[in-house]
Amino acid sequence: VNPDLQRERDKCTFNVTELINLIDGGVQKTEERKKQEDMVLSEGIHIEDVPSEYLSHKEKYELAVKKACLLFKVIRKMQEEDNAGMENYRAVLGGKLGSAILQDGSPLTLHYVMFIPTLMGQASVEQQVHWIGRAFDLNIIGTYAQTELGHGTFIRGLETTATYDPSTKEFVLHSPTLTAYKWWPGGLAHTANYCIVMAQLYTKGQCHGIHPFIVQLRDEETHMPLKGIKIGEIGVKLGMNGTNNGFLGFDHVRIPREHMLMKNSKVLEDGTYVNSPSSKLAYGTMMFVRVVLVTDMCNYMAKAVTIAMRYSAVRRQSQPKPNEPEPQILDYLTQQHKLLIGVASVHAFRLNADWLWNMYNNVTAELDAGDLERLPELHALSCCLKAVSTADAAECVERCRLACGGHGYMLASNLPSTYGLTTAACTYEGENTVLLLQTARYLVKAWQQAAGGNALTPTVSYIATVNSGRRL
Amino acid sequence: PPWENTIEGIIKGFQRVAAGKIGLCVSNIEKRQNTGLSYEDAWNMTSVQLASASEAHCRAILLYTYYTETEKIVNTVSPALRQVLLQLVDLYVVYWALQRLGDLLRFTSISEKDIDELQRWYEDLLTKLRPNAVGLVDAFDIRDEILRSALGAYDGRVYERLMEAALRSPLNAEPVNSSFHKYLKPFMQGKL
Repeated sequence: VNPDLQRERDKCTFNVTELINLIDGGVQKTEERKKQEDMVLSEGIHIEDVPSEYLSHKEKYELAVKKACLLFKVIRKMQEEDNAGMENYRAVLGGKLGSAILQDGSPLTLHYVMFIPTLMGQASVEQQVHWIGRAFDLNIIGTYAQTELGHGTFIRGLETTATYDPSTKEFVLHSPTLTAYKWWPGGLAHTANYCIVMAQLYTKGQCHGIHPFIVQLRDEETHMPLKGIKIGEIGVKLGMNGTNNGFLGFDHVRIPREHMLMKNSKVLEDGTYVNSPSSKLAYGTMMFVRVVLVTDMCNYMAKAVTIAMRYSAVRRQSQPKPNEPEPQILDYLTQQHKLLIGVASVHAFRLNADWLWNMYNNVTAELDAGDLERLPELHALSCCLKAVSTADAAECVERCRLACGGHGYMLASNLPSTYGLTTAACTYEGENTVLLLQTARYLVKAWQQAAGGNALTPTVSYIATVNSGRRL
Repeated sequence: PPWENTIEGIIKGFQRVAAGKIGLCVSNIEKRQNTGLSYEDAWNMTSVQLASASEAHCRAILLYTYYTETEKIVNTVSPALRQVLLQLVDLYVVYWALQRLGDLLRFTSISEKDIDELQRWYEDLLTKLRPNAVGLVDAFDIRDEILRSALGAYDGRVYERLMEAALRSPLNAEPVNSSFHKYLKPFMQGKL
């Protein structure tokens, strides 16, 4: 070990293991995490003959698919051993482990993070029985297509149509324009054979807004795109080049009526539309992802600040006092200013992410019981926390890169690809300014409620209690 | 209300900023509507302020939750760790107060003297946390295979690892690249 780094460790005033356990949530959780890491890393999937940075775009994708499959094999082994449910999927694929093995993103991420959760949240019990087992076993690979070339966060503007035909009991999916093509979904291009598609539902000549449909894209044997499916990859991006983002168009594609996810709204055989208790229920998947994203951002920030802090303990620079050695750059206050706030931010966002996750679980339990009261509050919170956590994380990673000078610019530092992953999150699942404005709608309503003397929900209750204004 | 240069006081200050900004947005939308603008146009004209109000609300939530959730756990840990965790909360809250001085000056009764104290408090916190800087990141417990960084490996062999990474460049597989014979040499000899 580098002597400067060892000296730093020797002078630490607290027990590092105690903090590790606290962050993990207890000694047992730390042991479980380490066991998971040992199990995954012992497979050697992360070891590359040729550094993936030097591969072509096509080769990067092929390697990402290979690694994703091998990783899935490990998870299956874990499931057989301890039957831990979704936990292993989240820990291995969504956490630090997944991004270590698939540095530039995984083509299967959306299968676990959006396809399966949407089935769980939006499909009827019968539909869940039919689809979820196959999805968990990876007999089918799914993704989630909502954004279109012409429309993003404003989902009421989506153009893809699903028109019910009662004579055949089928929906006809169609992309009426180029701007109606689905655009961005990870895994859509060449990986998934099924997809949940958000489309404007038409029945009996009337539009009922966007609804989720499960659509088969490719033949399960040959993987060839099915008739009327126009599909491909969107091309190279700033980062996440292993995620296989795709485009998708429909030319009057017919799917059975049962392929509309019908937990909330339904279309009966004769075409009668049965409304959901709240139009907001269809946005459940986006809310789930925004909540999970806050935890992801903690992981990226922790990585970046670990890299920059250790480097700053080893790197020596300049000679502020004559006849004395170059100091460690960590001794400069400006460097501490750049990095220690990163450490604090990880802890701040981790505790906020846990708090938001608990709230999400409570609110979804209330939703299942038919109580929708706190849904707008959760929506507003998940929007602004997603926006601020991703923006802060991207800024933190960039600050860490700058803290490492030119060496931070090297891909070998892993800071550029970490930046690629964090800054991507500023735009996916809703561009940050748009999300802040969604929260603002809730805040304006809350203000008006407070002005009218009405009670406010807990997270905005301060509006009614604090007085603002500058003292003269 | 008088300004309190404490963590609780700063958090309350952030809530005042958020409430003040939301209130201003509502008032500005109404004013614009009174001049004949539609609600949608008034909203659009106020949207820069609205996004800022929303961010302020989020900052207030983040600070409050970080502070209250840490307060819940600090009594369950050793005194040495407790001290560091509280220093981190202080650092985070004071950092954001200094980042948002303009807002605090506008919406609270913070004074220049208070700001001087905040700046000194912040610098003092950096100095106090400095000895634990590496321990704090070691506690994130990210294995080298996961970190995948020449600069951040646990053993600190930064320069050796950078050189190892450089040697893996495909361009280093041969001493002379074919482009020399194909382009550079003819160009240098005026034959291209």
